[in-house]
Amino acid sequence: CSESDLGPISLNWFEELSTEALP
Amino acid sequence: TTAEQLAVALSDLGDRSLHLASKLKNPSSSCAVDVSTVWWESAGCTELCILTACETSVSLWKPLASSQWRKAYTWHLAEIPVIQIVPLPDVCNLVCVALGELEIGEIRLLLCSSEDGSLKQSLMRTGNIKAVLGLTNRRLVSSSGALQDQQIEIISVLEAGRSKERQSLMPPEETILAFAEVEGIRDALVGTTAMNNLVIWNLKTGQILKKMHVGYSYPASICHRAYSDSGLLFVVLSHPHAKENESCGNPAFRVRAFNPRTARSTGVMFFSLPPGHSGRYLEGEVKGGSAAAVLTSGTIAVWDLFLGQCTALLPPNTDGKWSLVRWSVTDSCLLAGQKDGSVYMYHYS
Repeated sequence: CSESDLGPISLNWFEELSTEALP
Repeated sequence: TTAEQLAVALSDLGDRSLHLASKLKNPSSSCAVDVSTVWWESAGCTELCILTACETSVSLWKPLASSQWRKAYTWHLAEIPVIQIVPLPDVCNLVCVALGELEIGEIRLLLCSSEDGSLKQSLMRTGNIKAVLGLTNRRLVSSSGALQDQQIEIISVLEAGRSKERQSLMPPEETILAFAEVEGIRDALVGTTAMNNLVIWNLKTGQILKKMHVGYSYPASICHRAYSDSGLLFVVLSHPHAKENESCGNPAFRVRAFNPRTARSTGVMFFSLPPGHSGRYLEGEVKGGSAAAVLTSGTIAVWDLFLGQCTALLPPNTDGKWSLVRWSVTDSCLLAGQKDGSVYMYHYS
C-alpha cells in the first residue's frame, strides 16, 4: 500500500493521537 | 483408530503440517463448548495443561508420560452454562471462564487453594457482557451493555483470584464485538464494533484515540490480532457474515492496514481455502503467525499469515466433524474439538 492511498504516515501515531486526545 | 490414520498432513499445501500427538476423551462430557491451555504449577513443577469446558463444568488435564492426559481437577458450574474459556496470556494456576445463556452474564475465575488444595471460584464481573479478552500483565478487558449504556472495564487480577483494580475505558457509541491488544505498542487496545468500525484506545488514559471504518465490503468484522509497524496498524480480521465474492471467494481471514493518522485503510492480504475446497468460516483463532478456522464443512483449515497461504487441512475424522479449534499457549500445538467432547492435540510444525 502506498502513502498516497493512506495519506501521510507517522511512526509516532500513538503518541501524537494520545496528546491530541488530552482534554 | 490409530494415530497414523487420524493424522492428516497435506504436505503439498506448504512446508508446515499437523501431526496427531494425543487424544482426550471426556467420558462424562457430551456438550463440549470450549478447549484451551493453561500453565499450572504444583510441587515446584510447571506444566502446560489442557482445559476442557462443557456447559456445566471445566476440567484441567495434566500431562502423563507417552502423550496421555489425566483429568486432575473439575470445577462444577451448575447454575449458569459455561459459554467459553477466556485465556489469560501470562497467568499460571488461574482459569477464567465466561458464563451465560444467550450472551455472557458472568465472568468467573477458577483456581485451586494453595492452602488446602480445594477448588475455588471467584466472581469477577456480571452484566450483559458482549466481548471479553484476557490481556498481558494479568488484565481482563470486557464490555457490557449496548450503545449509550455500554461500559468497558479493565480488571487487574491478583494471584488469589481477586480483582486488584478496575479502570474504565471511554465507550464508543457502538457495541463492541471483539478486542485485540496492539503488539508493538504497550498501552494500545483496539476493538471492532457492530457498525463495522475499528476503535483505538489508550489504556493508560482510557481515551478513544481514533475510530476508523473497516469498509462496506466487510460487515461485522471481528478483530483477532493487531500490530503496529512502520506507522501503520495491521489488523487480522474475520467476517463471519461476509457475502461470497467472485474474485476472492469467501476468505476466512483478512489483513487490513490502517493509517491511524488519517483513518484511511487498505486490504493487504486475504486467506482463503485452496482451490477445490469449499466451506464458510464458522469460528477460529489467530496466534502469532498462524490462523486456524473451523469451516461449515466440519474441516479445520490452517494458514501461515507470513506466507499468505493455507498450510494444512484437517478434514472430519471417523469420529465426526470438528466444532472447535484453538491454539495452545505456545502456537506450536493445535487443539481440535468435537461436539461429543473429544479433543485432539496436533503438533503444527
